[in-house]
Order: sequence, then C-alpha cells, then structure tokens
Amino acid sequence: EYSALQNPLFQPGLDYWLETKRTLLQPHETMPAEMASQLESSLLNCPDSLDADTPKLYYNSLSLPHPTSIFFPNETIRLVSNDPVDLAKNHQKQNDIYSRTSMGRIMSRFDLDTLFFIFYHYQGTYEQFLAARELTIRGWQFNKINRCWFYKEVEKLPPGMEQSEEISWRYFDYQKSWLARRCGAEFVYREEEFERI
Amino acid sequence: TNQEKMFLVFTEWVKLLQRVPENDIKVTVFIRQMMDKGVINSTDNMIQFTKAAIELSVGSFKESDPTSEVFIATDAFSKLIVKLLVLQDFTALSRSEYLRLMISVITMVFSEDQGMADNSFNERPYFRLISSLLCQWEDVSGHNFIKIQDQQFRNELIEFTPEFYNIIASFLHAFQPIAYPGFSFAWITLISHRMFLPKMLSLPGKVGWSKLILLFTDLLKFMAQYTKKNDVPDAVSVVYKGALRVFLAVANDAPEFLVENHYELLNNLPHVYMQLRNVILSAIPKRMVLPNPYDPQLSIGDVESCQHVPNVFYDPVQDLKNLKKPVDNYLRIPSASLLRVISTGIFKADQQKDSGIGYDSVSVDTKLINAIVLHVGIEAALEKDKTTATAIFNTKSSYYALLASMLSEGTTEVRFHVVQAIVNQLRYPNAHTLWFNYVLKNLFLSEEWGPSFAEIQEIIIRTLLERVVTNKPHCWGIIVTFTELLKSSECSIMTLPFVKDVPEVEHIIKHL
Amino acid sequence: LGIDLTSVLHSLGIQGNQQGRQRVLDTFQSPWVETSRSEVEPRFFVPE
Repeated sequence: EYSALQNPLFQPGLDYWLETKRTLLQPHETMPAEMASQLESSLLNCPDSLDADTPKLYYNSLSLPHPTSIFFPNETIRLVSNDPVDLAKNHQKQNDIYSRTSMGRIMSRFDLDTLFFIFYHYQGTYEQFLAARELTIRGWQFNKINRCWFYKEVEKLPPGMEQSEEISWRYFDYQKSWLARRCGAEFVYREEEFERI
Repeated sequence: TNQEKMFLVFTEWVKLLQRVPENDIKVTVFIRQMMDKGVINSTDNMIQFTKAAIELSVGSFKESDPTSEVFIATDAFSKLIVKLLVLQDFTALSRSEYLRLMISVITMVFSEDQGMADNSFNERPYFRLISSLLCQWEDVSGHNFIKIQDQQFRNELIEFTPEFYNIIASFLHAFQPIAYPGFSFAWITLISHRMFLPKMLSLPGKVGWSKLILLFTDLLKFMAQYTKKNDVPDAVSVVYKGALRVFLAVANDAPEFLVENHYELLNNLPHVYMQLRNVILSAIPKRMVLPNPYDPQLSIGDVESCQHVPNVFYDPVQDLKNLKKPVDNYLRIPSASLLRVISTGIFKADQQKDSGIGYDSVSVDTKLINAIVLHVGIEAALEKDKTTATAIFNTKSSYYALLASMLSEGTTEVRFHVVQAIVNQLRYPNAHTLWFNYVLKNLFLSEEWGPSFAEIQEIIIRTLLERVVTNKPHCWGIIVTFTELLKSSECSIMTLPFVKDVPEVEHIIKHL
Repeated sequence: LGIDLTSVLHSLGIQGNQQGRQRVLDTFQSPWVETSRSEVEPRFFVPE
C-alpha cells in the first residue's frame, strides 16, 4: 500500500533493493557462486586512489599542463612516498598533514619566485594553498588589504649600539615590478590586516 | 518526452561546469532556471531528474574510453547535489529529506544496475559519485561555511552538517557487503575515505560514532560470515588486509574511538582474527606513556593511570536483556537462585556455527556473556569510587563472586567465553584493567574450584597465551597479568598437567 | 598468528615512535597498498 511501491519511477529498482534486505536478514551460510563472482568482480574493479581523488571540472587556463611527449601520461601522478619526515623542524606547519605529501615536499624546494607565481596565478587551488603554507613556513605574512606578502627582516646590530636589532619590512610587489621591495618608513604593521594562516 | 528533457538539462549542466568556474554567477543562474522552469519543482520531477542524472552519469562512464576522463558527468552530478543543498530555500521539505530523497533514487538505480543478470555492473561510478560528493561538501563547508554570505543559511548549513554525514552513513549501511557483494571493495574504500572517516570520528559530541560502529560492524559481520577455518576465499583475505590497515590507521589517528568502543567491535570480530583483536584492544589514549610491562619491579596497583575509569561509549547494560534485573540484584545481594537464572539465561535456543580456534559451534550467547562481564566491571569501578577499594578487591564481594560462580557452575564452553570476556578487559593501564587483573589472578589461584581447578587454569592460560604468541601488538594488561602468573610462587605453571603433557606448550611457557 | 606489522605501518606512513605522531586518515589513499600508488588531494581551505 505504500505510495513509494506504487510509483513507477521506483521500478524495478525497488524490487532488487528488497531482495538485498532478504539477504541481510538471512545471510547465506556459505558463499553461493553468484555472490563469489560478484565479490571477485568488485575486487577487479576496486576503486583506486585516482578514483578517490578530488574532482576537477573546470581548468584555469594557466594551469593546463605544458605539452609533453605523448609517452607521458596526461594525469599528474603524485606518487606516494613514505620516506620518514625529519621531525626536528621548527615550524608547527612542518608537522601537519601536508608535510608528508609529495606536493608539500616539492614546495619546500621551490624558490620564492615560483611560490609567488603559484600563489597569484592558481587562485582557489590546492597548489595556491600549499604555496601560501610554504611562504608562511618561511616567515612571510599575507596582507588581506593590499593582497601582498610581507617579510619582517630582523638585523642584529653590533653590541654597544642603542638597539640590539634593526627591523625592516619587505613586501613582494606582484602587480608591477614582480620583485621584493623595501617598505617605506611610513609602514606600520597592523596585525589585524594580516591573514592568520 | 519528459525524460529526454531531463537528459538534455543535465547534459547542459555538465557542459556548463566545464566551461566556467563553479562559483561563476552563470552556475547559480542555471540552477535558478531549473527551479523556475519546473525541472525540479515537484517531488516526482525531482525523482525523475535524479534518475536521469545518475543513469547518464553511469552510462557515460561505461561508454567512455577508459583512458579519458570517465567521471565528468558523475562529478558534475555530485556538484549539482551540493549546489542544490546549499542554494535552495528549504521550507516545505528539509535538507535532510531532500538529500535522502536523492540518495534513495540513486539507490534504486544502483540496485537495479547490480541486480541485473548481465554482469555489466561496475561499482566505480557509484563510488565516484559518493567520493566526489564528500569532497565537494568538504570544499563548500570549509571553516564553517564561511564562503556562504547569508548568515542564516550559514547557520542552517552548520546545523545540517552532522546530518549530512549521518545520512551518507545510513546509505552506506544499506550498501553493506552482505547485501551488495558486487560493491564490497568500493564500500570499504568509502567507509575509510579521507573525507568521511576522519570527519565521522571528529564530529563534535561524537555524534558520528554510532553510525561508524554500525559500519565497522557491517564489515566485521561480513568477514565473520565468510571466514571458514579451512577455506577463506581469496577475496575475503583481501577484505581482511584492507580492514586491518584501516583499523591500524584509526588506532594511530583516533585511538580513543577504539578504546571506548572495544566492546561493540569485539562482539562482531571473528575469534580467529587474533591480531586484529589485539590491534583494537591495544589502542592507547593519545599522549599516554605506558610503563614497561616487562619491568620486573612493576606493580600494577602502583600505576597511577589504573585509578582512572575508562570511558565506555555504548553501555553494555543495554545488551543484558532479561538478565539485567537478576545481575543487578545479584550484585546487591548474591543468591543461589539468582545465579541459577543467570547461568541458564546465557544459553541460546539453538547451537550456532562458529569458526573458533578449537571449536565449531556455540550454544551460549557470547554477546550476552560479554555484556555481563563488562557490566560487572563497570559497576565494580563505580562501587570503588562510591565506597572503597576493598569493596571490590575482595573475593567475597558480589562482583567477584558472580564471575567466579559463573565459572564454577558453568560448562567448559561457558568457562571459556567468560574467561575470554574477562581477558578482553586487560588493556592499557586503567581501573578496569586493574580490577580484572585482580579477578583473573584470584580465579587462577583460587583453591575453591575442586575438580574443576585444572580446567579453569588451563582455559585461563590458553586465553592469555593465544594473545601473546601472535605477532605484535600485545596488550599491556595481558603481558602484566601473564607475567605475574608466570612468576607466581604459589603455583608453578610449568608443573601444571596441560603444560607438562604438551611439549609445544611447555616449550613456549619455558621461553616466556 | 598474524604478521609483522612493520611494513604495513610503513605503508600507512605511520612511524614507529610515539613522538610527533602524524595523522594518516586525512591523506588516506585506499585500504590497500596496491590501489594507493598516487596521492590524493586532502582537504584544504583558501580564503576568498
């Protein structure tokens, strides 16, 4: 009498679904041939890590892969490596879930130029996230207002001077010169302007 | 036809998502038009559209060149589901009902696909749909849905999130291997998915734990059902390997889940999976440092953490059935008549096949025995907090007496399962481990057994031994207890008949 | 009797020492080593 069972849209799926309930209530004592064959088939088709990867439907034009030899796969293969991580590192981020990934490790070898390029041109991506993480590990901070990365340079002064250290700030000019420039004397650091990463 | 129109709309959606970023205004407009033009404005239309979308997704997978992008339609469909949950105003129908409806329709198509005799069923597009749904939900829900500008919507979505995961969990429960063997490997991959399992483990208030236990139980039941002593199908061996890796990962990331749920997990774990049992029982709360169990100076009573009562997520009292009253009454005032009720009440109506080590069937309700033993331990720990330690570290206490009496009155089979249940509580240093260590030592050395003495001692030694001869891990409480018995001057294990008479056993005991 | 779990733990990225224990479920590729050849993208968050 249930309306669902009257609805033709649920046929014939509902019948098959009911069959599985029967099996749940009374599982077969020993595995029948049909079940064994289905299980084998499931094993053969077992989803792998590529199947489980995050879906990407739209590709940012700049992030399309460069033309490569036809003998190379189109898919980027991020190979799993379980090499131990050096745990004697300073930054807490170096012990997070990304530290052991191949991308996280590769980023640690990129120079600043590359990191800034990824950050500004791969908006909204995992790669941008990892570049931001790596920049943070290296001491850079992101200003939410002008969208620039800043770096605080602390220079130890020789003993006997009035101050023990001299602080100067640099920022990366992504809009014009694509260079790190010194901040002018008028620069004031306001913590609330900076993203807490 | 209506169905053809649905196919067209969905195809347009798939194309759109490949041409613009997903947060482009055109995407929102497309969905708005779907609603305005009546594509999904009624339940029947919703059902028909969902059916069209899943059929196209699966069909497109099956027809695609395997080296190309085979999941484009599937990924677009999961994105649509997320968008529909996030963008719509839910008045007539709740988000939960809406999601359940869509997944129910998917279930019908899935059931039909796998039920058809032509063997063209492939689990991968269905796996991908749920996998992508989980990934895309994670993406939109980041930092408490901070990307959603409307505060009210944000609050609704935050509130809905545990429901989202529990609905997925409910459907995974329906797709379990015993019901859909053709989906088994995809299923195991889904319950351990990086966007599902850690989330379910860490939902505030442990609200994901019950469903997770249900899913792990489904897995263990499947393994139990098809693990026969002399014949384990290769595919089931592979299932076991995967299950072991998943449990090891859980023990690493969230040991407290195994610690607090050991009772339910062990109720469904086949006896032959000894190492997996040890993995579950060896789980230690994070940051706890274990005293060396092999330290000859170690005295278990002096270990500070043995004063702490472990949390038990599911209260076994719920499984006592009609023995709850007799057990609780006995703990208050022991009596022979109550004991008789309990001793007879633990038997099943019929024998049941079981692939145990050394036995093929059980006539006792092992789950009930496990419940009784753990319940007594929990009550004993509570009693100690209310009164004093001497109330429970006392062979005259009702707590000890109940377990001892079940052994003395019981058949060999009863004794075996009671001892197994006791030894299951010898885990990391905690109040239960401490009390059951006391119980087991006294049971072993008691002079009250009479002719049953040898059998009970043998069962105790066998139970401890089988858990230490396996490859690691070994439970701290078992090593400590076994070491104490081996060193005991009151009874030299080496002189016991079942050790002396079996050279292999004598050899192992000597070695230990 | 089970097996020596050292290589299984290594395949999961679980290191022997208790100190600096890292989570593995967030980057879990698959229950089986054979289907875990490539990494999977973990969750991450990018501010607007």
